[in-house]
Amino acid sequence: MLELRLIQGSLLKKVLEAIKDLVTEANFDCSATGFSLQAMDSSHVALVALLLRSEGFDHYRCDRNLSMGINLNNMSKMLRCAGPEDIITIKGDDGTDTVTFMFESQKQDKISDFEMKLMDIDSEHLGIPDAEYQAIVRMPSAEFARICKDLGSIGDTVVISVTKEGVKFFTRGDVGSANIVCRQNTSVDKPEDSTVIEMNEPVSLTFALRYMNSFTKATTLSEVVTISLSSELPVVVEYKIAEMGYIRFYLAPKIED
Amino acid sequence: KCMQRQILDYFGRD
Repeated sequence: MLELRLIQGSLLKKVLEAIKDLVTEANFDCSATGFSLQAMDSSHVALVALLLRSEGFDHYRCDRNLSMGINLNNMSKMLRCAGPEDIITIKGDDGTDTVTFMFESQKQDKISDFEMKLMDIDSEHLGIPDAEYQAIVRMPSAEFARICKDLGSIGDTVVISVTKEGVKFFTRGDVGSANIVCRQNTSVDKPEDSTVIEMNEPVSLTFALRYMNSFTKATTLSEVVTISLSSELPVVVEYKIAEMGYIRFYLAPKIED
Repeated sequence: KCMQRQILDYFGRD
């Protein structure tokens, strides 16, 4: 028996919109810890890890660990039928091949049940090691989205370089090149508007902008994005989900041949 | 020429 009630149902709608273009099918895992997902894109270049902690739900019942194979496009279609203020409850049962999404309006005067078919998905769970990163950049998520969008109109790849001067985003394409530098900026009143750079060592890595632009679909989930870089690891682009958990995108770099 | 690495080059199967 599974029953997860989320007062702020819009969070789940936003999560789906953020990942459905990157990953088409995935297993949602439900345990005492929370509702989570780990999946790679079809080319195995990017990985998304989502965690919505059980404490973040208004009601969380998960009698036994349960893995639900879901086509994310279909789930997104169903969640789009929930109003922006609706409370969403996810209901499931062991041994059934469906999951039910219940939408309640805030005034409780409209209740909708959407039942969705589950599917068998053969997915491998990857072990993500705890790591020390050479540089961690925290910046406004909207600013990062703007940079990725702008650079994406010029080139296909972005070189992200962190030095003590700041973080530099560089691209080159047929029409020319572009270079955007963001300096550390903590002097603002609103901490979410700051750019903070923690650097142990300078680092410079190249990534496909197509994926970066896909990750920025999570911008509505958090005002701040954290970009963790190390020359030995995929970059981590993390959006915290208020009070609940996170959505982390891992992207393997492009390496000089 | 840049070569795209894959996630599995870094993270092992659990």
